[in-house]
Amino acid sequence: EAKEKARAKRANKRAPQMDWSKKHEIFSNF
Amino acid sequence: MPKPVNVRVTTMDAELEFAIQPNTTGKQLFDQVVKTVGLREVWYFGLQYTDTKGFPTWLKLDKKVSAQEVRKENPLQFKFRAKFFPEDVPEELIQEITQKLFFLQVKEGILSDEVYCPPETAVLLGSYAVQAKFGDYSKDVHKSGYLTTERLLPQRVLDQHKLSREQWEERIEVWHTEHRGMLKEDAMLEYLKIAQDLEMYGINYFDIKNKKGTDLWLGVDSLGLNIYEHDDKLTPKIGFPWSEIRNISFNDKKFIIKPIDKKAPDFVFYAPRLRINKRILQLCMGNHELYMRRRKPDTIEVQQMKAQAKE
Repeated sequence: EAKEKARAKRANKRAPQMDWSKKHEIFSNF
Repeated sequence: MPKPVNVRVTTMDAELEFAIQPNTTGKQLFDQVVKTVGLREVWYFGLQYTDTKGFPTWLKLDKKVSAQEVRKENPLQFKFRAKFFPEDVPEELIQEITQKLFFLQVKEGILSDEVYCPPETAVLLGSYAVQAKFGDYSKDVHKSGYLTTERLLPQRVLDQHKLSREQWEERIEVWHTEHRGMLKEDAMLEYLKIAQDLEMYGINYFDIKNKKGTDLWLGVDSLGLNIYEHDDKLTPKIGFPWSEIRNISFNDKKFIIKPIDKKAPDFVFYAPRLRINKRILQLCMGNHELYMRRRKPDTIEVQQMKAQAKE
């Protein structure tokens, strides 16, 4: 169970998929 | 005959001394180290030194050592460290020496709180580290208190959870007994397989700003670039996988990412100084090169290594 919990974090390492204009929008609004 | 220069190189578990010539290149020194250590998977590693301004810097392999701004000491001091990380440890790390060096470096990063690790994972990792060091648990050999002098858990975990030192040791001892029959080398690999999923594992963080001047984190790793808000290094908000990037470059403090899709606008951020952009670009190029290499057939040398490792 502890191993599964650790493995579940793998998905957190990549940002959500989005197109570049959306990336721009989010980045400039930070 | 020009006067030799004394050099000390510390790996994660050894200290090596060399006398090099004034015209010795970074690569020649690096080759001497990997030959001495018996390492063939050299593409992950580099030699790090403290420069004359006190900043950690990677030794350039194509330049003479004496031509690089290594802090003047006798002997000159270098650390042999992993500079790039594999995408998947069990898939890629072949030699035991490579696995051990990664294990020791990653463990140090976790225990020193450089890489965040939640408590329950920290206990599990601690038990694998104990198995890697002591081998199978044995009542006769491992008397009560055998873990007392061991550095088992990150300080943050010890601070956050009011358990006594004995209680932490008990928990780890329970896991240690569970690992019975596991080879030390396998315990190191299990440690790495779990650690590689930690959010901050294998990520190089850099302080950057957007055009508005908001402080953010840039993360560079084996798969690409990520942007994090300044108060959360665990959750990437924007990602740039290598596959979406056509080109990266910088001009003084300004860093530019050009997308594969030419219709999409360039992405710009700002580093505090030029030197940081140089380091970001260096890490991007190295990681991208390994990313591409993984997607090509194994070289003859890698095939040989895998065959030998199997033997």
